[in-house]
Amino acid sequence: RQQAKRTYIVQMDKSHKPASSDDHLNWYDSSLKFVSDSADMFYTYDNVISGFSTRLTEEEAQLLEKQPGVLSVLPEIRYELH
Amino acid sequence: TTRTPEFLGLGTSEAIFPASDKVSEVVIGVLDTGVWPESKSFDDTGLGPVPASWKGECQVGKNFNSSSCNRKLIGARFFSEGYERSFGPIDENVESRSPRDEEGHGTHTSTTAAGSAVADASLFGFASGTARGMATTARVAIYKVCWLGGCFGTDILAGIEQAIKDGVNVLSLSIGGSLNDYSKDTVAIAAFAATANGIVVSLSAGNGGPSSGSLANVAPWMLTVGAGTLDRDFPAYVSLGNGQKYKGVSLYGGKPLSDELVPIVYGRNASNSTSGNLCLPGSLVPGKVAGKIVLCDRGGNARAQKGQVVKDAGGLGMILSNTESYGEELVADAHVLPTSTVGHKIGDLIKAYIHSEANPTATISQGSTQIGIQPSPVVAAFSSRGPNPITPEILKPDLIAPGVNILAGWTGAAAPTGLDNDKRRVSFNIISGTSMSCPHVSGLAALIKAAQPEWSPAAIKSALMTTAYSTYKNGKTIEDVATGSPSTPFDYGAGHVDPVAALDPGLVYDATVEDYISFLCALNYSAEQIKSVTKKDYTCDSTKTYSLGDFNYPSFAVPLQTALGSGAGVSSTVRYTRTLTNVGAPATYKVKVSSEISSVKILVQPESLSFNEAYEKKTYTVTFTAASLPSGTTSFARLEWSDGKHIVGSPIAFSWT
Repeated sequence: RQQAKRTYIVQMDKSHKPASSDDHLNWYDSSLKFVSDSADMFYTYDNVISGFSTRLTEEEAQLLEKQPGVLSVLPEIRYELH
Repeated sequence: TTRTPEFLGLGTSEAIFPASDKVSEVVIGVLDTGVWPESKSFDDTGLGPVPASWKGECQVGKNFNSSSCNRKLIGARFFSEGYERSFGPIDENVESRSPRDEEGHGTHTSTTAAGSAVADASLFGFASGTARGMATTARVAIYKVCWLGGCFGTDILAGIEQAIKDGVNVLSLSIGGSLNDYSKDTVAIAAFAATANGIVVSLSAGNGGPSSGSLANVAPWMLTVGAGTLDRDFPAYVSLGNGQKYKGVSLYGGKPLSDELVPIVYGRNASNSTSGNLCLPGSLVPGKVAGKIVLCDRGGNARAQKGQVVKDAGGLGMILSNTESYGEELVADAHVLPTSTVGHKIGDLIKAYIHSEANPTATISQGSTQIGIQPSPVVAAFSSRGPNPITPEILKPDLIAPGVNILAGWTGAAAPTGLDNDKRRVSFNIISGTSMSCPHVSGLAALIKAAQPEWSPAAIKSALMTTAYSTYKNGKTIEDVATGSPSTPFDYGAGHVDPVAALDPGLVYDATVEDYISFLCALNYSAEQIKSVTKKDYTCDSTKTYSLGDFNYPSFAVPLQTALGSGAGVSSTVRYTRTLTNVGAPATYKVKVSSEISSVKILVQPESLSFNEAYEKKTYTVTFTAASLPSGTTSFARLEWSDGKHIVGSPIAFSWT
């Protein structure tokens, strides 16, 4: 069944990056591809967090959260002007 | 802004402020709806080359090119991926896929923080004067992260990521969302990274007041800003057929009503809808409204939109009445027809008149801008209030600043009301919110940064907080417009910002990344949660006792337990520790504690601290011994260190649960 996708912010723990992975972006991408063939990273972050933004189904997000080196998978929050 | 510089003492004490060339080394990054670069507030006359350390750029997009930036507006970028992934591609007929601000909010906030001085500014002649930002020569960098559909967390995170890379010194965010644990709050996490990079992060407290516990942006590394009024008013008078005359406010600048009285009707009685009193779109029956003044209740839709609804139905004017929850707070708007916004009490009197007369009549006349209104400041009803819902041991908001009826720069793409039908365009607009108070503090933080470039974000925040005032010159506590009664630290935090005093605070409560990590340990955060917030590998020492009371915050919040089933005489004792850093000349400071509650004993040890050199640190403890009081009880005290020249003040808030 096709599930609705929503945006998530994925925090990665770089200390878990496998030695076999040349750079952290490849590692992020392979972690993401493990749970979804179609998802892509539309932002990567290095200063504020180590991680990326992507769109996933809830099931994919739960699966990604269990992957080694994944610190958290946070649903995106919408903010408003004050 | 045209009044706040004088109101804050910026206009009269230039001598003690940092030189403009030092201020021009400071970059304020504003995450908002973008920028209208043609605003005169971005005139770069007299500014030297951009700081050598600056790595930002002027991102080209629709209606925005590299020449849109100059030596004032030194950076402009936009972040829309998150928005577009959720909402679909931006409709470029409606909003530009560029840093351009077609909403107005971002231009208002950025010019409030750091706009250049512009003579003869006003909105339809209201609030006229020279408009300037708080740090007139500071540089501005805009990060457009807010779009018609809102501000998305992924875009905000990307904006702060870039702002850190670009080299901003102060970040200003007049936005908020739902409250979350810090490890799940993307803005709190990003603000932590910015703070760890030496950036002061100032955020709006929210407009959820006067409800208690309504705050946003409460992490202790954030500078959380509530809103107060200025000493300025925009009167608009209501004259009734019974001879009574009442004062309200308005920024209507068009053709006035004649002096002749015209029929007046309550929206509820001119509608087939149960919510006709709110004058929602389509709710008024033209046949019952045409040629009349309509009284509408505040709430449910935008204030200015109610005027448009009345106008569309053929009404001649509007009286906008506060309901009980808004109290007597008068927020002025650039209405599209003659309007007077009145407080709850006057609104009830006018409603009583309408109901008592067979043919009630009224007229509205616009007055001119008044200054010197007292008391001022008063806490705005809309300003969000404590206690802190996430960590009650940290008092929030941190302070208040001007946020009611603030004039600042505006977009050329939207009307002052923001209404689509309103075709008026203005260079300056007058609006209200904690969105407006936040950039005031961002600009003031930039001034302190310029004067003391080596100070940490926590030290700058402490300087702003410990020098804030909570009483008027007559000694009475700052009022809360929602109640008409004295306000409390849950409303104003440390008090109203006083930039002149903040430039010379004497002592500061400093904090490092390690202190923030200890704070997270005191919250029993796991190593994973700490890494989520800080990016650092850290395991709290299981043999060490971490206490929220020992976190070096410039204010005190003391949650106390009500002893269930116990009688009088049961008391609890809690001990807080603080460390002060001398940022002035060698001096001896003595402590003074004032409290409104005798059933809490407050003991400060030592009572005197001597500092012999700059940046010397001294620690003291405060012991609170409190009787058990009923759950829900709150009380307040104040702790001050003084060397006779400086007063380093901290509010104390007690709450029993």
